[in-house]
Amino acid sequence: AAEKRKTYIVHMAKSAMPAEYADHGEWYGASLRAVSVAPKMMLYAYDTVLHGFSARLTPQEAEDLACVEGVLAVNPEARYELH
Amino acid sequence: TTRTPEFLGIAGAGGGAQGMFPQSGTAADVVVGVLDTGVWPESRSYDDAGLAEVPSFWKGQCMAGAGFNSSACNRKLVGARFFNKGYEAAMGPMDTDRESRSPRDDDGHGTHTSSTAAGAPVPDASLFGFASGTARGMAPRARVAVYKVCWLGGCFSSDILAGMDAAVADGCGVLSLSLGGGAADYSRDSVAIGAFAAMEQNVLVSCSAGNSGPGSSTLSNVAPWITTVGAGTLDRDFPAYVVLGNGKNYTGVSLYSGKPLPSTPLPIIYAANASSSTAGNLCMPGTLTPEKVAGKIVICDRGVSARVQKGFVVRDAGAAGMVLSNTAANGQELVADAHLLPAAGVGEREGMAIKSYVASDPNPTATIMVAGTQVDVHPSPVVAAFSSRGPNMVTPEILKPDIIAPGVNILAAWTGKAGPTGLAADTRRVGFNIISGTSMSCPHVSGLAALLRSAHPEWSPAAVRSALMTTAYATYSGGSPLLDAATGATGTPFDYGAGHVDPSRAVDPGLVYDISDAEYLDFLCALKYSTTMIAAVARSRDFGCAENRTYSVGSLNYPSFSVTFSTANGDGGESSAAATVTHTRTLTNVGGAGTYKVSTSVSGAAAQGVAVAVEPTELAFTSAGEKKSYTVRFTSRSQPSGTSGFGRLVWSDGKHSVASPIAFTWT
Repeated sequence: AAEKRKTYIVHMAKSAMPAEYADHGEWYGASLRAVSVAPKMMLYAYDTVLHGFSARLTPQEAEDLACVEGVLAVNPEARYELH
Repeated sequence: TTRTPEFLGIAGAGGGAQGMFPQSGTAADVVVGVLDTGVWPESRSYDDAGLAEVPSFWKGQCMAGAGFNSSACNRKLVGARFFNKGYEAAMGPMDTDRESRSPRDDDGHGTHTSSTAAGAPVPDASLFGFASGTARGMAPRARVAVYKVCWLGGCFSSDILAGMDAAVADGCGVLSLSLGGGAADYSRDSVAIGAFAAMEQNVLVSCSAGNSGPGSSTLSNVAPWITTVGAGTLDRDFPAYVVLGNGKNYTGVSLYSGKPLPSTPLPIIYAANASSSTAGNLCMPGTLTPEKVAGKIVICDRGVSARVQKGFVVRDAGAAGMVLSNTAANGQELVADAHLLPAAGVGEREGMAIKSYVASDPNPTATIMVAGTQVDVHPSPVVAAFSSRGPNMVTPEILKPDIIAPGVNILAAWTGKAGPTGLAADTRRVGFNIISGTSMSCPHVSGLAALLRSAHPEWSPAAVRSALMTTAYATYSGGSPLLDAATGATGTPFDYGAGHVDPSRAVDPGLVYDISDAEYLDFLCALKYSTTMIAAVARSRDFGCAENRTYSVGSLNYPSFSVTFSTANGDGGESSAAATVTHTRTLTNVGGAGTYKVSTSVSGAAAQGVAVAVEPTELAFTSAGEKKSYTVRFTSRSQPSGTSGFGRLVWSDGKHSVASPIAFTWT
C-alpha cells in the first residue's frame, strides 16, 4: 500500500468543522486518520489560499476520504514544469 | 534586463522610472513573491542599498537551511522559504550533493526570474561581455520574497500551494509564477486555485503562458483571475556568421566566448550523415560517430533535446564547432545559448541553405565568427515562436494570453551553483546569464505590475491587469501589425493577446475594466460549475449559483473579447443563419473627466463578415471612480468550423486609448 500512495490535495468545507475540534488542523488530522492508519501522511495543512491539506493516500483511502463529512474534493497532485 | 527598461520606456536616470512611480518606504511599498527554484542571495541584484526599512506589514521569514543562513535576507530580499514535502514524498529523499534543502537556488532559474522582476540595478553586468550594461529589475525598488517550490525533479502542486499559501499570508502584493502544467478545469488546477484566493486578498498573480508554441491551443495558466504572459523579442541580437567554403555567409546567433575557431575553414558535416541513428540529425546523446565528426563543424537540427545539450554532445564526440539549425517549428526565431564550443544558431531558411551546400559540395567547409551584441534590431518585438498560443482550451470565451513581454535572450542574475548552460559538464560560473522563455517574460510583467501597484495602491489586481492590457500595442510605430517569429507573418491576438506591454502608458490608462470577487464567482456559475467545484476554487464559502438567474461568460468584465459563434447562437438553428453574441462591459474612470468615443475594426476575411455594434457609442465621465457600462453585439453568418478572425475595440477621449483585442471563432 505504501508503494501505491500518491499525494492528494484535499479540500475541506471549513464551516462544516464539528464543534468538538479546537482548530482546523486538528479536524483535518482526524479526517485523515478516519481513512488511513499510516502515520504522518499529512504533508501540509493550508489555510490562506485553500481550506484543506495535502496527504499521501492510497487510491482507496482517497476514495474513502471523499465520502467523509466536510470533505469537498480529493484531487490527485499534479506536476508542473518551469517555463 | 540590461536592455528591457530602455525597450519598455521605463529607464529613468536613477535606475528606473523615477518620474512615474513612487519610492520605497512609503505606503506604496510592494513585495513581489516569486515561486520558483529559490535564490542566490549573494547576487548583486539583491543589494539593498538605498532601500528603506522592510515595510511593517511584511510577515515573511528568511528560513535557514543547507547552505543558507537566515541572515541572507536584507531590505531587498525580504523573504526566503522552501517547500519540499511534496517533492520528497513523490520522488524520495533529495540528493543533497546536487540540491539544497533550503531556499538556495541550485538551478539559476529562480534567481533569474526574481532579479528580472525586482532586482536592484547592477552596473557592468554581462555574460562573457555579451549584453553588457546595467542589469535591473522592472521594479528596482520593490522588495523580493522567494518561495522555492521547484526542485531538480519538478514542481509539485502540494508544494506550490504551500508556497502560495505562505506568500499571500506574508503580505506579497504580486506573485510571479514562471511555471505551468497541463490544461485542467480550474477546480483541479492548483495554480488557479491558489491564484483565486490571492486575487481575493488583493494580490495580483502573473503567470507564464508556456513554451509550447507555435501550435495553437497550447496555453497554460488560463484562469481569468491570472495575468497570462506570452513572450516577445527585444531589439537586441547576438549575431554570429557562418561563412561557407563557397563564399556565402549566413547570419545566426551565438553567445560563445571561448577560443575561436581557426580562421582557415574546417570541414562541415550534417549530423544525420555522421550517425547510425535514424534521428541522428538531432544530435542526441550517443548518436554521433566520433570518427566522422572529429575536428569538423557539425550541423544539428533543433528539437527533442535541449539546445545546449546538443552542443555538449557535439563537443563530446570530438567536433570543433556546431551549427544549430531551426526547423519549421521554430522558423526564423533565433535563441542564443552560451554553448561549450564554437556554435551558431541559424534560422530554418539559413539552415536549409547550409545543409544544401553541404549535400552538394564534395568537400564542404565552413567557419563560425561570433560578432558580439547588436541593438536597435528591427522589427521588434516579434512574438517568440516558442510562446504558447490560444485559443484557450479550458474556457474558449476568455482570450489568452493576456499580453506579451520580453522573453527572448534576457540577461539577469544567475546562481553560483551551475554554469550558464545548466549542464553538469559546464564548470563555468557567471553572475548573469542570458536565457529565453515565457518564464522570462512573466517576471517582466510581475515587476511592471509592482510598479503600477506602487503608483496606484488603490487599484485592484484586475484594474492593474486591465491597465497593462488596454494600453498594450499590437502594431509597430509605423502602424503595421506585430509579427510572429514562427511564420514571419502577422501575428494575431491568439499569439499576443492585447499586444506588447507598454508601462509608460499603463500608468495612465484613463479607464479600466475592473472585476470584483463576486463577478468571478458569477463566471464560475456561467461555466456551470457545481457548488463543490466552486468551493474548491473559491474555498468553502457559502456560495451557490442562483437558479433563477442567467449567467453569461460574456458578461465577465474582461479587457478583451473572445467571441465564439456556433449554430447554437443562431435563431433558427440552421447553419446559414446569422448568429449574434452579446457581451457587456463596465468601464471605471481612473483619470479625469472625459468623453470617450468607441471605434471598432476587424481584420481577416472571415471577420469582414462580422457586424460589431456597440451601445452606447459614447461614454462621458465626470469624476474618478465613475462607472459606465456598454454592450457589444457581434453578428455573423455561419463560417466553416475552425475559422477564426480578429478585431479591436477602442475607447478614446483623444488623450487615452483604451483598446481591447477581439478574437472570433466559429465552431
